[in-house]
Amino acid sequence: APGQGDIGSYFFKK
Amino acid sequence: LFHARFEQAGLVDAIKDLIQDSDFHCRDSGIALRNMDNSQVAVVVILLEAGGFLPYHCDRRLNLGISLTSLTKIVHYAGDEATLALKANDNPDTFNLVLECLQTGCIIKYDIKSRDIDQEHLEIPKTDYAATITIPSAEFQRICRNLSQLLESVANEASEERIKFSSSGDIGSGSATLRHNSDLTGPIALTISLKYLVNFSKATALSYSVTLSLSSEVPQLVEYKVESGFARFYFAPQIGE
Repeated sequence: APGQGDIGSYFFKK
Repeated sequence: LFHARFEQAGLVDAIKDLIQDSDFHCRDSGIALRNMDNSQVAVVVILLEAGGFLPYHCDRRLNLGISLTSLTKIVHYAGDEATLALKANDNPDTFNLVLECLQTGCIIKYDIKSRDIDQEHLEIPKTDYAATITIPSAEFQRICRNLSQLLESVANEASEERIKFSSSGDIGSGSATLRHNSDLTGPIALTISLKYLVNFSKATALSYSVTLSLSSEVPQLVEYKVESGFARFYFAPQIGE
């Protein structure tokens, strides 16, 4: 959806 | 050998619209599932501790790759009153699903092939939220369903005594306000997609109350406590908020 963030950018193991 | 019998099969229904396949991590402490939804904006985390099962037995670590689409169909036709048992032996390629309808005594058994799921590891950091609000889960579901009939997203505003869900679209606007007795570090306002909140609220039958943990810069958390565990739904904030 437009404007919706990607959850992976918060939770993926770096 | 692994054997777990679970009386809240409705949990499967609560997550089926978010994830299609998932590894179920079975340990002696219980069963855990952690997965991103198909559109990569939400994460589902479920923990069911061994004490919530009767019986529970797991003598080695086991990852069962399960199609939730298939599991949902199996559970759906068994009805809400069914208990669900998972069994696996030393062959990790297949497992058994046993459904027992308590009212009729009917037992349905399946041998299911474990799916090989290429699942990325998600690390969920401990977070301090600006607001943690507990409200009746049925009220939360009613509000989300009602507003979503006409509108697409909802703005949550929380003050010390009330949480307000308000929404606007082409047809106009709507809002719902609920009292709460929770602690806030300050007033908060953020916007969440109603479609996802409606999905999360399918877990309503699992718990009398739902806890919303909100901050503007980090994923919001919608949590249902179940007996000996929890179902948590994390949702990414909108960009630019």
